[in-house]
Amino acid sequence: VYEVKDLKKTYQIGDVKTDALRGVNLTINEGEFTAIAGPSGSGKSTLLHLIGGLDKPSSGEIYLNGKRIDQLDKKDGAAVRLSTLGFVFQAYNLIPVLTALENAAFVLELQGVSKKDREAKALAALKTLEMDELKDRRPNQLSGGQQQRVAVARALAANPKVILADEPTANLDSETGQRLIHYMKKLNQEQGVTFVFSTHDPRLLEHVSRIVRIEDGKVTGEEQPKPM
Amino acid sequence: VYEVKDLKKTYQIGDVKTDALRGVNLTINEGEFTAIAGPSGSGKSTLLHLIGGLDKPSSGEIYLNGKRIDQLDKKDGAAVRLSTLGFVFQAYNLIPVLTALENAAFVLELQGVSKKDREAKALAALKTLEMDELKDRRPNQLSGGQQQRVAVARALAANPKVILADEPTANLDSETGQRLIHYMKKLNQEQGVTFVFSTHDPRLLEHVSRIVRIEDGKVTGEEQPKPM
Ligand SMILES: Nc1ncnc2c1ncn2[C@@H]1O[C@H](COP(=O)(O)OP(=O)(O)OP(=O)(O)O)[C@@H](O)[C@H]1O
Ligand SMILES: Nc1ncnc2c1ncn2[C@@H]1O[C@H](COP(=O)(O)OP(=O)(O)OP(=O)(O)O)[C@@H](O)[C@H]1O
Ligand SMILES: [Mg+2]
Ligand SMILES: [Mg+2]
Repeated sequence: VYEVKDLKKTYQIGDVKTDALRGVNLTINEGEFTAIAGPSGSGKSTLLHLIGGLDKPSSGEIYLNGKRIDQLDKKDGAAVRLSTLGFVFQAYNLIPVLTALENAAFVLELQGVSKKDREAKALAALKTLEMDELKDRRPNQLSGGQQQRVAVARALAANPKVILADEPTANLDSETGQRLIHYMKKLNQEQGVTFVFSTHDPRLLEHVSRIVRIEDGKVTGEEQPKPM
Repeated sequence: VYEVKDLKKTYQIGDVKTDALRGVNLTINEGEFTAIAGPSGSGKSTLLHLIGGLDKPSSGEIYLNGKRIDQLDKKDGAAVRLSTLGFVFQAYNLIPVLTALENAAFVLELQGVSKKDREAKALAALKTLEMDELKDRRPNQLSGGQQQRVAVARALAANPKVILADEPTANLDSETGQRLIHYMKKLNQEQGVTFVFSTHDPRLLEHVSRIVRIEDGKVTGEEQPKPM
């Protein structure tokens, strides 16, 4: 699914350069349930944003299903993302004026799905996350963990083949988090959806088949806690 | 420190009422290191915001150091908060145009502390959270966990006697989270600072002296995992 070669990302602030990623090499195969783990500031979100086509690297190459995606223009990059990927943001990025249902349906709307169909699919995704009763709430009328679940529902609603999730359980209590993890694992095992998480959550790390360790912008090693 | 009597909070959306808190009774004594724990949506943030004077209850009474604070007007409420409380928000609420240092110094600025003094105190708070090197960054130039630490630094910088922290370790990896927990515990044991956390983090729950369980807007019980 993903081939990442010598990926680098440097931010420039005034005359100070920050090397967020210093040469990451990574392969993600179809059907993986893999976590990127590492300290705060180590580059996890940066890596996910780059492979998600949401930002351009400073150098290096990213291939998604054999196609090079790191140098696509805005329009082509958006088309690839829309058809293949689901993204859950660390800060959710919900639209304040839309309801939970409309936020969850947002990707489907961009894909041109009819209102009737997209609201049915969005409602089903919200239902899985126990958020269907709150479908008419705006984000500022929801708790932190409820907002997080709407962000996850949005990524799931369009049934993408690959889901990139940045800290998807950070604001969830143990039980709600466990139910989410079990649901994602089910999607992975039954429908072959590929998952790449960035996470600190030990309860999620218990369930992944592969953990890629990252520190200071470089991959430092990996573990396979469970066979696939 | 806190006396909370039959606290209720109902939100009205159109003609639908949501009872976020249904009659909470709680006492917090000076020097406690206490967690409010419960499922997503159970009322933890609502409770913290009410005792933090950031919102008014629908009914019930809140006493802070013997003084009733739930019906204060905006100006008096702000004065109490400023002199006594530190607050860490679940969504951080950092100011996008200010640097990490300026954000951390914000409460001190509201208190009228001189620029020289407040920047020294804010820098010391950032240093404790290993964020001093990033003091000139704006929030959107920081990782999720780095933003969270600036939010904590802001609450610590003014040396309040009571700190209310809503999910302060949600976006921190194990080690960074542990160092923050140890620092807060040190402040508690050496300076008698009272801490009330809302948290799901089992690593933080391990360290608190008292856990108040909340479910569906009501306190359902409590535990004392460690003697004080
Ligand atoms: N402005 C609002 N209007 C309507 N309902 C609200 C509003 N704000 C919060 N709620 C509801 O009040 C309840 C309690 O919310 P609160 O934010 O206190 O939960 P929480 O325990 O902090 O959850 P989490 O662990 O997810 O952060 C939730 O069911 C939430 O949907
Ligand atoms: N716009 C930016 N300008 C400068 N530096 C940045 C910018 N965005 C991120 N960084 C830096 O790049 C590094 C990696 O950030 P990233 O968000 O990928 O970390 P992370 O592993 O996701 O951290 P966390 O666990 O705290 O979410 C950090 O040191 C961060 O300060
Ligand atoms: Mg991150
Ligand atoms: Mg909350």
